[in-house]
Amino acid sequence: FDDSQGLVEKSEMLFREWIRLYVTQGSPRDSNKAFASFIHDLNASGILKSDDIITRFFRVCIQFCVSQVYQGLQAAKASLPSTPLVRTKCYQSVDALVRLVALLIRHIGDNSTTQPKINLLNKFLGIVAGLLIQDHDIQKQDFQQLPFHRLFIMLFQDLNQSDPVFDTIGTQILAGFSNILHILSPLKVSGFVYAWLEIIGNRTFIARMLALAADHKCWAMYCQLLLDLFKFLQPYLRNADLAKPVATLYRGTLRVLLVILHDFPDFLCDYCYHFLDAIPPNCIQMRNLVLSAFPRNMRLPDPFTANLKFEMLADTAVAPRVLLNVGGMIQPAKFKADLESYLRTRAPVTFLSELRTNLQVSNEHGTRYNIPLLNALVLFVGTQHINAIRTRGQTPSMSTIAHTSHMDIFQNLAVDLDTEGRYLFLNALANQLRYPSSHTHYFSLVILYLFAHSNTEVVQEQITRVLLERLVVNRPHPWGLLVTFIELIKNGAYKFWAHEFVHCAPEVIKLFESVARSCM
Amino acid sequence: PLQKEHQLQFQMMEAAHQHLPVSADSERMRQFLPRNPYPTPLYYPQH
Amino acid sequence: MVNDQFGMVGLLTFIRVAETDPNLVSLALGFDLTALGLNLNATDSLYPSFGGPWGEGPVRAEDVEFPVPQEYNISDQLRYGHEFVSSVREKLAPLKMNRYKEELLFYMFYTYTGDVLQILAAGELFNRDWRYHKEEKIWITRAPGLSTVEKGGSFERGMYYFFDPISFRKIPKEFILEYDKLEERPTVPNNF
Repeated sequence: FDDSQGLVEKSEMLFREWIRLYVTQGSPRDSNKAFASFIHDLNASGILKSDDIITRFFRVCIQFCVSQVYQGLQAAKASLPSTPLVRTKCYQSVDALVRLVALLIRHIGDNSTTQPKINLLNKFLGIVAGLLIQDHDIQKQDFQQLPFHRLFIMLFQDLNQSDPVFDTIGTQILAGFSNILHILSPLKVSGFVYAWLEIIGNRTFIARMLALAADHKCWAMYCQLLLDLFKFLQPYLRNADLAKPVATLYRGTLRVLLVILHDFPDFLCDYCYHFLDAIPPNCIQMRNLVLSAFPRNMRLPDPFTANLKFEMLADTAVAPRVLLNVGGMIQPAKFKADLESYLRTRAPVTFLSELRTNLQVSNEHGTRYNIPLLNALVLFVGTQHINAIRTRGQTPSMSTIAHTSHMDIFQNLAVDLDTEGRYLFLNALANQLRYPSSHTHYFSLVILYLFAHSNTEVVQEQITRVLLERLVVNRPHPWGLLVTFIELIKNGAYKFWAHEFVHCAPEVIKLFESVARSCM
Repeated sequence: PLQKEHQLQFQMMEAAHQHLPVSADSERMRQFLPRNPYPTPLYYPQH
Repeated sequence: MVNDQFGMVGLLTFIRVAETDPNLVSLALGFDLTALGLNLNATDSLYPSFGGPWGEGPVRAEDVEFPVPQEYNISDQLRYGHEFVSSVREKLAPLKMNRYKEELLFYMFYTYTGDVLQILAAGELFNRDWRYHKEEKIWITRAPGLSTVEKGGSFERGMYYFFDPISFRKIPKEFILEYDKLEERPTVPNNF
């Protein structure tokens, strides 16, 4: 507000001059000569005199670019169908502004102090974000993603070119962009969601965040961005019937996840638990995609190997990395304290009967249970159990996991919960069936144990349902899931084929036969 | 059913779906500069 | 058996629906992820050429940025004046259009738009009996060994080769050729 008199006109005039210089003297990669003359004009006009004036100058320039793009797109709509040429005309002022900002960041301060550069970058990103949110709220369904999208992605590319100055602030550049994209998450600015995914799925962005930043410094930031996306998708994916805009977004998300699975499987392995809490239970393929990731240096044994001895694999002794604070997620504190007490001493005696209540959040069908809490509980109890067994000098097996406080909890959950709760609990167990590891081995045993020792067919039926639905979906399928299911159907001890639910309908029989054929 | 907040978000998403980003939006403009500019007939390719 | 959505009957429901309305179960049964335009069997990383969430395939080769020596960026050099370019040009062999294969001539015609090279290439193609159709905006030549089927005062009909700049190949086609639609010999500047 309250721009000083003439500032807007002066800023626009200067910016138009810069655009002219950028087009006539600059090049796709280099505008140093143009900048060298322009910076004098900026100084002389007082634009660089104070933080406040620079901020207003940026605001005016961004608004100019946005308005140019809107006019360009509207003119195209009014005349012919939008052609690539019309669209590229919209890029020019945006690209010019991006180049100016990149050069200002490069040259501000001196090379020994990087803070002014970082401050200027964050200032500019913040102004773009603020104007974006404002435009989104004002324009509503007429909001255009293009100018903001291009401002962000082109600036990102300019600042990530090989340059000794930008290299010294590389991590801060990535942090700045991640932060602003988190602020502009689809939950906040839903009209920007497609451009937002285009940015975080951009090959340069993926390269910088996942491949090139040393020591995986940016992995946590990228994880947060994916979680923002999953949380946005959640309510729309809970309904089976996907509207076209949601289907488009979902497919785009799958493409990005596939690239990450192929190129950075360790990232999915490390942040698996974070993602599983955010992916809705009915998104089976997306969940399988995350669960199928295995460390790059690992060679998976063929799950269809005859007589595969899971417990003999060397990887069975190794626990996967768990970056989530699982214990901290078990709330409230009294519940955690009672849980730990029960695991140690099987007291308080009321713990098991109260367990269900602690996991329920509402009475509304479909959202009755706290899924992240259930996932954390399963993982916590399981890892405690593995440690307890190892402390006794043993390894997890059908006999060592039996008759323990840990198995009491799992059996109680299997029996006491209603069908929805049991389905979610069994999902939480099946979520641990990944690549060969101590967790996959242990939880495979737990699932098979529950199947074998259940006194009601309902539990066995739902175990079958949870495993089978993860197998009938299109690939990929996690290794641990395949190994567990093969064991269930091949090992006569489980009497799998004797159950009524296996033969309940011709389609189910056909399905089992088909899955069994591919397994055997 | 979607909560009201999600319905509003969906409306914005639906509108944005009419203007999906295209790949060129994320790419640098490629400017070809003629080394020796020469006026060519308009019916020749110009780009 | 469990009589709600969380048992085998629930699974059976969406298997049955998949036969009549597959879109309704796209989340449950998933997509064929090999049909999303990604080469999942590639041994190299996919991200350097990833075309984005809605790309149908990898990006075009010319869009993949790669750091090259500054001297290679001739376009940048041109902006700053012609000194560097002139000095390089003096070291290059002179152009001899009549020595170049057809492929190269077409490449020059379609790439060097607005440049004298486009005219020079057009001139050489004309010498080799190619004609530019001003309306179709495409190069045509007679198919050798095939005579004209019909000939009038202002037109002829027969088999011709069209040069397709997309597939970069000659494609035979029967065509009615109106002579006034063909470009005359291009005016090639003398000093090149």
